[in-house]
Formats: sequence, C-alpha cells, structure tokens
Amino acid sequence: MLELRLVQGGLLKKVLESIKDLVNDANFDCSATGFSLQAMDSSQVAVVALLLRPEGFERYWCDRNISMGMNLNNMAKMLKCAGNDDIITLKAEDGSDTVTFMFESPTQDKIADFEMKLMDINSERLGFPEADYHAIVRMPSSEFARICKDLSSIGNTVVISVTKEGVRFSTRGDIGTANVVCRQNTAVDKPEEATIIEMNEPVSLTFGLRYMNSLTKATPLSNTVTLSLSSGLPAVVEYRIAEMGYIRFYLAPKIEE
Amino acid sequence: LQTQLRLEAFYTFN
Repeated sequence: MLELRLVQGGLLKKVLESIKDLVNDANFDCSATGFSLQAMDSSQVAVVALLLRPEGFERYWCDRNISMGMNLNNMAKMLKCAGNDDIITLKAEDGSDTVTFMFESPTQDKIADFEMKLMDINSERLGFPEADYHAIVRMPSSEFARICKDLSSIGNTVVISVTKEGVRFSTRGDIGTANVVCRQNTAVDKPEEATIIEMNEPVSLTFGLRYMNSLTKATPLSNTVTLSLSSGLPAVVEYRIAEMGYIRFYLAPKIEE
Repeated sequence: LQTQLRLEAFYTFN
C-alpha cells in the first residue's frame, strides 16, 4: 500500500506541467529513496529524472517498492482539478490498477478524490555515470527561460559556450544571428539572482531550442537553474526543488557532420 | 549540416 501526503500540492501540479509535453507515459517509482521518475522523450534526445525525497512529504508511506505507470497528460488533467494551495494525497492499494489523488483545500472545507487508471509501461532505466563537467553554470531560471524563448524566434538551435568571458548563448537563422552573453555576477541582492560560472575548461555545445524551450517549463519549480556542460556529452539541466529534491533533464547535443 | 545525437549514444540501459 502507498500513501503520500504532500502539503505543497501545487508543487506536484508544477512538476506535471513541466514534463507532460516532453514525455507521454512514465513509471513513477516509490521507494525509501523517494518518489521518483525517469523517462525519455519519444525521440530519445531528452531524459527527465525527478526525485521528491520522503522528507518533503507530510506522510510518506510505501511498505514496498511500487512502480506506477501513468499517462502524464491524464495525470496532469486530474491535477489541474486541484487548487494551487491544496494538499494532495496519492493513494494506491497493493495490486490495484488505479491510483487515487485526494485534494484537500487548506481550510479542509472541500475534499475531492479522483481515481486514475494505471498502465503497464515497460521502461528501461538509463545509467548515468558520474561525470566531471567542463563547466557548471548557475543562473536565474527565469533568465535562462527568457534567453531560450528569445533565441527560438531567430533560430532552431542554440550554441552554449562557456569561456573566461562568461556563458554565451548563440543562434543563427534565416533572418540573422543573435548572441547573449551572461557574465558571472555575484554582486546581487538575493543569492538566487546570481550568475555563477565554474569553468575547468572552455566548452561549446549545440542543442535544439525546441527541447530547451520544453524543459524550461520547469522554471516555476525553482528560482535558479544549473547547466552542467562537457564537450561531447549530454547537458544536464537541473532545477532544484527546495528541500525536496530535483528535476533534471539530460539533453543530447547536436554535432556538425 | 547538424545531426541530433540520441542519448543511447552516451548512456547504457540498465
């Protein structure tokens, strides 16, 4: 049996909104490590990895490891029926082919339950070896989203280059070119407004803006985003979910033929 | 010409 009570129910709504366009179906796994998901998009270019640790739940009960296959669009439809301030509880009985989402208003004057059919999904998990990244950039997530959106009106791909100068986002399209450079900036009022660049080696990688724009849907989950980049390796784009875990996207680069 | 790489080129399935 499984019962997970999340006081910040709005967080689960945001998680679904951030991944439902990238991935159709996924297994949610529940274990002592936490409530997690790993799923690849149908073109096998991006993987999303989510972890919500048990400490973040008011009640985290699963007496054995459970994997629940869900259609993410259907799950998002159900979660849209929850208020942003609602407490969300997930419940599943052993051997059941359904999961129940219970929504409680903060004042407890409205309680709703929605039962969703589970599905069998054969998914293999990817192993991500530990990598030493050439550069790690931490910046405000809204700034990163803005840059990806702006550049996608000019071109289809973004070149992300980290040098001593800073981190450069470049694109090229039929109408012209665009370059945005963000320099390290730690002289800010709030730590989440800082841009911090750790560079071991200069690195330059090209990615499809369609994917970058898709993963910036996770922006409401975190004030900051971390880009981990190494030549010839997928980028890791991480949004930390305060005190609970993270949502990470692994995105394969494009190469010049 | 740019080619989009797939994640399978980098990672192994468990």
